[in-house]
Amino acid sequence: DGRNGLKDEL
Amino acid sequence: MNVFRLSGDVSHLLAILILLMKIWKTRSCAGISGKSQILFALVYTTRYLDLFTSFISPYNTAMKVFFIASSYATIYLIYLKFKATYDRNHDTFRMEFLVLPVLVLAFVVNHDFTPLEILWTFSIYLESVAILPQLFMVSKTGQAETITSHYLFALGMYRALYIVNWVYRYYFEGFYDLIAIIAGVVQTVLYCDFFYLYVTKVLKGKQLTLPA
Repeated sequence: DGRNGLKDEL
Repeated sequence: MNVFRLSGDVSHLLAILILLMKIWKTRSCAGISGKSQILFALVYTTRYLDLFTSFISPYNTAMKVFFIASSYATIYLIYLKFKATYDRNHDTFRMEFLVLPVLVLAFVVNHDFTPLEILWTFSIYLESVAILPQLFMVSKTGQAETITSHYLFALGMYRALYIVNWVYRYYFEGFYDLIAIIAGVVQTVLYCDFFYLYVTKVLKGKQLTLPA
């Protein structure tokens, strides 16, 4: 997954 | 959650509340671009589809639901409840000029070629330019009400604060997302001219007017 752990952002 | 991220979220929340209150209290959406609001509704709808697939926190869920609901409420106020006050003659930016290129870009430059990821990428790209119809409207009429200026300032600050949050997260957590960063920088740069006018005029008690 390319989105390095920023899935918690809005 | 760091202080920059939280401030960004608060700024975003404040922007939406300022806009809703302005429309509700004055019973008018004069000077507000309905097209920018349609684009924002599209942004939140396509980005927060992960509400159905992953749970992060009550805070995260509540904010997502609020952003989606408030964007549709704003559209309702502009196009139905107070449509007589909607300044459609000045809201002439063509939405397809933004949506179509952004859609193509989302298919070409993304992290993962899956429906949810492409929609997320589309929403990030679209958010970066969604304010253009509103800025175009301000430049067309040459002015903005002070309350509209506060709305635009809070909305612009939100992504600027997110950029600081990304720098912080890169240093302290090692996380970064090039798609979000580049789009976030584009989004913030689009507000720069407005920020300048806001600081030099609105904060000094004058209405925001553009030189003829």
